[in-house]
Amino acid sequence: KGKSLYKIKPRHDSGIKAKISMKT
Amino acid sequence: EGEETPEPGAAGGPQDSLSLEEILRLYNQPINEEQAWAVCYQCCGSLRAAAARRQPRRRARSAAQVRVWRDGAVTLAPAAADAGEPPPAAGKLGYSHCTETEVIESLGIIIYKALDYGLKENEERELSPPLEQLIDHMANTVEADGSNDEGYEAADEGLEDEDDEKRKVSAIRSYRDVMKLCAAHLPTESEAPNHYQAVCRALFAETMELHTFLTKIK
Repeated sequence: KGKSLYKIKPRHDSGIKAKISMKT
Repeated sequence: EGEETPEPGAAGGPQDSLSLEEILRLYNQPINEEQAWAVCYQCCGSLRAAAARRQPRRRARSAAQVRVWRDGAVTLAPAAADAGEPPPAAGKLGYSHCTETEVIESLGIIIYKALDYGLKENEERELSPPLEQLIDHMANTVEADGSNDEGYEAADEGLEDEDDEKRKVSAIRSYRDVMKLCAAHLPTESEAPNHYQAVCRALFAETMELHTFLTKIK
């Protein structure tokens, strides 16, 4: 219950995580 | 992490809402994609209603401000009330003088961070393309407005399927745009209000259940 399944990949310079980080 | 377990309902009486931050801390894991769509839809719904009542707009500064209610509503609370932060500096990205697209941008960032919760700096979660597009557009709305582009252009190289074609997202300019995209994610768009309310109601109920369980163990 409440378990979320997701894949993790190495952070990419052009990925959304990098773009979001630049905004914060 | 975890040494400071939040105390929902610590003030006594039945608790009617939980912040997204409390939810993340209690589970100690990120929200799932369906919850992200649902929080997004529900929060934009309440922001739209608040805008109609001419309430001041405010940016979301942290997940502590996003409140999930027992009935499945999701609201954006003032920062100082929940986060125990000092009030934001007047003017600069602060309370009432921001645009709808800025509020959407801040919400997109908060939701992304909730999906990314607990991941290391060098790790990135693989999101489904529609959700990634939604967040990307929410978080980039100010730029999209400024450059007056028509959505994508060359940015999304990997999307060539016909299915993706019809899901193309143009610039998000309003809460309604976000809600439309969230509704389009479902097989039947008209089910969006009930479906997303139910997802958020379940998120609240399950988190409270977990909290009760953890309290008993303690």
